[in-house]
Amino acid sequence: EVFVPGQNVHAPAFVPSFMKD
Amino acid sequence: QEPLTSGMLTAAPPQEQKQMLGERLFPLIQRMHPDMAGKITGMLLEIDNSELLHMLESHESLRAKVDEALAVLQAHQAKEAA
Repeated sequence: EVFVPGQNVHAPAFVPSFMKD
Repeated sequence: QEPLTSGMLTAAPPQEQKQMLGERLFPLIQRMHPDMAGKITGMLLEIDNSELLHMLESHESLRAKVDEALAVLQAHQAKEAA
């Protein structure tokens, strides 16, 4: 799998565990 | 925190693998871009896991991908704003 920047812009933001409830 | 190995990753389910990688990548990216670390990390997590592991070891390659993602993100935001 190759990094395709134009498509990755719609990827959901990552939420680290320390920011979750 | 002990280094993440490919063995540790492959022992976990695919979705958890991305979370594990994200937990390691996020603090590094947060130091570069505090406001957009979550979004940039999310974009980079679409990269192949083996490459993400390499990026955890080589901060130079991480920075290059972060810069690339940021440029795309900013261009996208500018387009949306226009």
